[in-house]
Amino acid sequence: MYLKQIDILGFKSFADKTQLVLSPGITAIVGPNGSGKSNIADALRWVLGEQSVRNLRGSKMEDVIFAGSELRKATNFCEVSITLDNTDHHLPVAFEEVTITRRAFRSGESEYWINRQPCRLKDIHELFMDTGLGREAYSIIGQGKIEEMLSTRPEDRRGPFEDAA
Amino acid sequence: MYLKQIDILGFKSFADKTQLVLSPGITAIVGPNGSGKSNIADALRWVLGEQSVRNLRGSKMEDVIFAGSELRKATNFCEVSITLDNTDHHLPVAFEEVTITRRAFRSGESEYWINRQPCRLKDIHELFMDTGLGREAYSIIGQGKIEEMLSTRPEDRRGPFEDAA
Amino acid sequence: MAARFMETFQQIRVEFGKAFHSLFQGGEADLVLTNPADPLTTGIEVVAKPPGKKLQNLNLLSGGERALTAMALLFAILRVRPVPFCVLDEVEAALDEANVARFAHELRVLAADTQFIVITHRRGTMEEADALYGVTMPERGVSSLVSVRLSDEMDYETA
Amino acid sequence: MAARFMETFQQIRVEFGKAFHSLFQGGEADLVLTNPADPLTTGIEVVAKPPGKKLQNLNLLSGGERALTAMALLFAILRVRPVPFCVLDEVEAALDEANVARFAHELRVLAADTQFIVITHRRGTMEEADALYGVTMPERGVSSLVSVRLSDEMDYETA
Ligand SMILES: Nc1ncnc2c1ncn2[C@@H]1O[C@H](COP(=O)(O)OP(=O)(O)OP(=O)(O)O)[C@@H](O)[C@H]1O
Ligand SMILES: Nc1ncnc2c1ncn2[C@@H]1O[C@H](COP(=O)(O)OP(=O)(O)OP(=O)(O)O)[C@@H](O)[C@H]1O
Ligand SMILES: [Mg+2]
Ligand SMILES: [Mg+2]
Repeated sequence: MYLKQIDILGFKSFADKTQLVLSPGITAIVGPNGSGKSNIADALRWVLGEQSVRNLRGSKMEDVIFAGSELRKATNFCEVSITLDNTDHHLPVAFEEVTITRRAFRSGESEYWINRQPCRLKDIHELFMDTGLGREAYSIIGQGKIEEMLSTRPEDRRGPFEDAA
Repeated sequence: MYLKQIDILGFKSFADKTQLVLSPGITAIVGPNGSGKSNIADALRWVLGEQSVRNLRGSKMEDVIFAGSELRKATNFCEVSITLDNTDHHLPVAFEEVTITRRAFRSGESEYWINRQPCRLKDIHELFMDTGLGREAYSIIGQGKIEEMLSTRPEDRRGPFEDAA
Repeated sequence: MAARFMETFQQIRVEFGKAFHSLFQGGEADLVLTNPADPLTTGIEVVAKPPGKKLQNLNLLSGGERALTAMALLFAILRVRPVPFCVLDEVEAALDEANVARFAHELRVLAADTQFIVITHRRGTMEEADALYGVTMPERGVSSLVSVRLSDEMDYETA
Repeated sequence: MAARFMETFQQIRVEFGKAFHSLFQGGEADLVLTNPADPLTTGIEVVAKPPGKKLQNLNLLSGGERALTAMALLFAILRVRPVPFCVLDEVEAALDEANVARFAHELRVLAADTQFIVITHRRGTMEEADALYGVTMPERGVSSLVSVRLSDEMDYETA
C-alpha cells in the first residue's frame, strides 16, 4: 500500500485547493520557514483521524481552518483527502484504491467519507487499526519530536512493542 | 568586561589541557557531532558556579569528570578556569584581570579560586551577582533551549524583568 | 501476550543494535527491560555507546548523537513492524553533513519497503529523494505547492 | 519595585517589537501582562504576527518562526539588560538560509556591546564570526581544539 495523492483545501495556510501527487520511494518537501511544510504533515495526521488538536499545534479544532491573511478572508471549512493504492489489500477492504476525506466546519460540524461513502470518524480509525498507521504508530514524526523517542520514560516506550504485537 | 581565555582540563571529553583564547566580538565554535562543542558551554556554565548537574546534562556531579575512552583511563579530577578582562571594573573588584578557577575531584571534594585566592562557591556567585551573568541571566542559551524562551509559562518569564530590575 | 511482547522486543532490540552500528559506523546500543520479570508492565531503557567512547548516561550524549540514536530506534521499529508510509519532519536538524549522508543512505535502504515523505532543509536528504516538492508563499499567508528539481533547490535551500 | 519592573518591562517590550520587525522584515510582536493590576505577580505573554499573516496562537507558528521570535525576545533583553558575554549553542538550527543571514546580521550589530560565543553548524553564522575554533576528536573520545579559517570549514561543515 502507498499514498498516491493528498488533496488539501482550506486547511491551515492552504487556502487554495492543493494537490500533492506521490509515488513509492522518498518524496522530499522543501521550502522557507513558515511556508506550510509542517502544515502538510498536520493535514495528513488530521485526515487519518487525529482527535487531539494539541497534536496539530492548535488549541481548538477551529485552528486548522484557514484563518485568513492580511489580504484574504477566513474560510468556513477545510477539507483533506488522501488516496491510497490498495492493490496489496493492506487495508482490509475490497477496493484497489481507497480515498479518505475529512471535512470540518467552523460551526463545529464534521463530515467523513471512505470512497465517497459517508461514515463516522470511528470507521476511519478502524480501517487503519491493523496497518501500523493507527494512533500509536510511529508513522508521523513531527518537527522537534525525534528526540522524544529517547526521552520518554521507559514505561511510555512500550507503544510500538505492544501495539504491533 | 570580556572573556579573554577559557582553560579546560579533564572536564567531560576534554581529557587534555585545552586553552581557548577569546577576543571581543563574535567567536564561532564548529565541528562534527559529538566532538565536544557543547561541553565547552557546559565548562563555562560550571566554572561560573552552576550547582545543578541537570543543567550540565549529568545525573551526578562526577559526570563532568573525564570518564575515560576505549584507549584512555578516567581522570580523578577536572578543572576549568576563565580569565576576564576587567579594565572597565564591571566586576566589583580592583583587579584589571580576574581569573576564576573551579576544580572537582571524583571523591566529591571541590576547590575554588579567585585570582589564585582560595574561596567558596558562594564567593563566585556573589562576584557575578550584579553583572547579568548571575544564575537567572540569559547569558548561556543551551542546545535545543532557545524555544524555551517562548514556551515557559508566562509566570516563568519574569526572570530577566525582575532580576535585572 | 507476554510471549509476543518479548518476541517483538527481542527483534527490535537486535535491529536497533544493527541500525546504531551502521549509523555510527561502530559502537553499540541496546534496549534493556527495566522489569524483566514482568513483561506486561516493564519499561524499556535505551543504552548507547558511540564508537571509541565509554558507555555513559544517554543525557551526556551530544544533540547530534541523541538524534542519531533516536533514528536508529525508529528504523529498528520500522524494520520489525513496517508501516506503509512514514512522514519525517526535519528529524535530521541536529546532524552534521556526514551524519545526514548516513541518515539519507539508511532511508534509501528502508524505502524499498516503506514510502517516505520527508520535510527537510538539508541538501544531503534532498539528494536521496526521488521527487521534490517546494512549498512557498508568493502571496503572504497562503501556501503554494510546486514540483522542484535539485538544481533549483541550490538557490535558496542549501542547508 | 513594581515601578522598576514596569519600566524594564516597557523597555523590553519596545525592543522586542523592533527586533521582531527587523528579523521578520515586517510584522508585529508584543509582550502582554497577564495580570496588569499586579506587577509583582503577573506573568508575561508573547504575541507575534509575521508579516502578511493573521495574528494567531504562538503554537501555530512554524518551527523557524518560533525560533526567530524567541531570538527577538532574547535580543530585546540583551539590549535593555546587557550582559558582558553570551553563549549561544546552535540556536539557529531551525532557520532557513535567509533567516540565518538575518540572525547573523543582528548578532553583528549586538556584538558592538556584547561578546558572543556561538556554537554553530551554519555557514551564515560562521561568515559573521571574527574568529573560528574547530573542535574535533582525532583520538576517539578525546576532544581537541584548533583555530580554523572559513575556507577550511567548507570542507566539512557547510550546513
Ligand atoms: N488556520 C490557519 N490559517 C492560516 N494560516 C495558518 C493557520 N494555521 C497555521 N497557519 C500558518 O502556517 C504557518 C506555519 O506553517 P508550517 O508550520 O507548515 O511552516 P513550515 O514550512 O513547516 O516552516 P519551518 O521550516 O519553519 O518549520 C504559520 O505562519 C502559521 O501562521
Ligand atoms: N565525563 C565525560 N567523559 C568523557 N566523555 C564525555 C563525558 N561527558 C560527556 N562526554 C562525551 O562528550 C560527547 C558530547 O559532546 P558535546 O555535547 O560537546 O558534542 P557537540 O560537539 O556539541 O555535538 P553536537 O553537534 O551533536 O551537538 C559525548 O559523546 C559524550 O559521550
Ligand atoms: Mg515545519
Ligand atoms: Mg552540541
